[in-house]
Amino acid sequence: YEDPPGLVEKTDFLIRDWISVYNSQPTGRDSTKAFSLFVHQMNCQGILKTDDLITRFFRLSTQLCVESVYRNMSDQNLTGNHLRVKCFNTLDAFVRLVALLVKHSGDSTNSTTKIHLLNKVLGIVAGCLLQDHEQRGTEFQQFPYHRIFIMLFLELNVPEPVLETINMHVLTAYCHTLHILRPSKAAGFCYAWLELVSHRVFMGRMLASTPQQKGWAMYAQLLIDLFKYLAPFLRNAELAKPVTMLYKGTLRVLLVLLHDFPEFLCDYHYGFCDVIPPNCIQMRNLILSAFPRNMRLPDPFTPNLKVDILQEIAFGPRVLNNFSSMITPITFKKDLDSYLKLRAPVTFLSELRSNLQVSNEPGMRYNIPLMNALVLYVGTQAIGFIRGKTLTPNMQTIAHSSHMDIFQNLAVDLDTEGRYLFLNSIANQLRYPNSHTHYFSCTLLYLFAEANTEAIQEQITRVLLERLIVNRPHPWGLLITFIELIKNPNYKFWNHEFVHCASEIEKLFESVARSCF
Amino acid sequence: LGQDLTALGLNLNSPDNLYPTFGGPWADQPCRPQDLDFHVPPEYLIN
Amino acid sequence: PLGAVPLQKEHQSQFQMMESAFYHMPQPSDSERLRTYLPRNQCSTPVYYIQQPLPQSDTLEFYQRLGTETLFFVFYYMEGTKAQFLAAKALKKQSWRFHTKYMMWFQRHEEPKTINEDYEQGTYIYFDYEKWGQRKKEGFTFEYKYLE
Repeated sequence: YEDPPGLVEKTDFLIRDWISVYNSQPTGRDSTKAFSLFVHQMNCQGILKTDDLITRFFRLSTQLCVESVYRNMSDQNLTGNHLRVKCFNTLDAFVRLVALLVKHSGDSTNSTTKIHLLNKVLGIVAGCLLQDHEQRGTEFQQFPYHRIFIMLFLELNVPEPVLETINMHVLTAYCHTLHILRPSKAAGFCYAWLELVSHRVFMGRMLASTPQQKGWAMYAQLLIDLFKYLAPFLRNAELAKPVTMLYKGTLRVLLVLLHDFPEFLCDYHYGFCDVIPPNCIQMRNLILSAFPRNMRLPDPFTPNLKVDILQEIAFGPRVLNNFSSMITPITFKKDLDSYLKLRAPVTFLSELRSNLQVSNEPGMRYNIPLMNALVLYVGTQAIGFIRGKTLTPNMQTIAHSSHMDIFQNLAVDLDTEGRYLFLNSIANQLRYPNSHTHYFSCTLLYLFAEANTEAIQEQITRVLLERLIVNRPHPWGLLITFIELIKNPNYKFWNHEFVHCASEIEKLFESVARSCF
Repeated sequence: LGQDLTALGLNLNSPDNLYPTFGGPWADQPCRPQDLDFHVPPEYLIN
Repeated sequence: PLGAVPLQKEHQSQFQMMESAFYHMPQPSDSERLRTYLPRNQCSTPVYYIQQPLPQSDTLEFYQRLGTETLFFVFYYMEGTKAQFLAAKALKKQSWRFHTKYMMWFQRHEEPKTINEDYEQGTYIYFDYEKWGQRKKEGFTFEYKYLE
């Protein structure tokens, strides 16, 4: 609703005054002295009298600063660096004012007022961005908002005691704001958004310097926002240039995570694989290839590698998300648990497919997160069940159980699309040496060996092959499974017609085989 | 077949972490020393 | 078997917004503090120049191999960055000393005539960043309290 009369003019006057004061200082010098004079001025103008006036002041000053940037950008005489420096002078001054107000609001021990003010300002800038995004459409410019957010983040992350004490709050406030501004909500801001999320200082704070990995879950959520946005565009293999730009940018970020924070990818890959389109093979491989830095992976091509006796196989990977609660509806989960325990009700198997199918739309028929959760749940229950009999999972002990009934039923009963997703859910567990990788590797090979039609065997081969032929990296568990499949004569792999269906396919298998022996 | 991930401008064999010099999602090379803010002694801010 | 899925209406409008943003990509300098002289922006050099940063170019050893003028250029034109910090360290290794009052670098030219715990007096060479050259300064008093 309307601003009090004269407030816009007052704000305009104050902001201009501050910007000229800020720019008259040698940059980098602390503007604290000028700041205390300015706060006095704000007081005299009555801006700080009520929370509502402060809110209005920040909204108006944000709009004024952004407006001035749009004006500069439309000025033909201003281009390149001159344009940017002129805009920076305005935006950086506004940011410095906000940073000083946040730092000095309330007394030094009282973080609440500081955080309250920061959340307010971030919310206001985000609100202005979304409104601007809505109103201007394709004329929207990400530049001013990007600058405000990143410079404020850098100002609030300089190593100063008062800021260190509120750093976790600052990070949380930023993650909330970036989630509000996620690409599916502000597609015109998506490039700046990814630049903010992957900025070296932001990444370092979220993933490295914040103790007890407290930033990891929030960071994972931001990546899920990104994958959800990219998914519909990546489903169609030929990517338009703007999508390719964002996709390659995402790959760069994931490569940095794979190199510097592999444990982060190990912990959160479950949620990522739920939202990454199944045809996004290489990006998924990149995530699944992560393994703990303290682990040494045996060379998958080692002749006669005995995976069963690797000590890491005995330990389960860290699982953070509660996938069992993702198995809905509750009646389905109850029947599932009952079948696992008692192999009853027998109807459970015949109804399995209908629980997983959500539409008849080709390519969209199945609930992928539910499929992933079901496979992981049944697999982990199977491992526990086998261990409960003081056995270890292997080709013999995984057979003839209610768990394997379910997997074999899915392999037989699902249509091509459903079985592809089912086999992908299993293949997504083929990662670094751990009990899940081992169990699901055995399961995939068992399904191949026990398949009652060659179509299933061909599809298992396809799912593995499409993950192997893309450029590196390849998850360790994928390699050892495929090597076992083509090496172990029990699977009679080379006898299958589909192996020889085309000369280039045959050559491909042979080249993989050669690199194995 | 996907991208050649070794050609995206990241030194994947670096023994050091990449993120401190990560140039951003569009950069095809890491930040150089002159790109990185550094808390130099205030006297150095000659301007 | 999943095949392509036609974009829904919502995705198409998202694509339009993304496409227009694609033509206004963020610049590298947008994410950095304002650099008065050399903002962080890609300047495309001819392909026959080395495109990647030189190996070890972020180490003190590398800076110690740079010429003195280059070190002064880095110090005065790459203010507030790691490069400036490395250049300062390399200059100190070459027995330059930064005078915080004059904000200039001095180097002893010969054994000073007077030395005590507050200052030393003698002939110095200093780097004049306005005329961009090294000059001799006779009888200069270098007060230690201004030594960075």
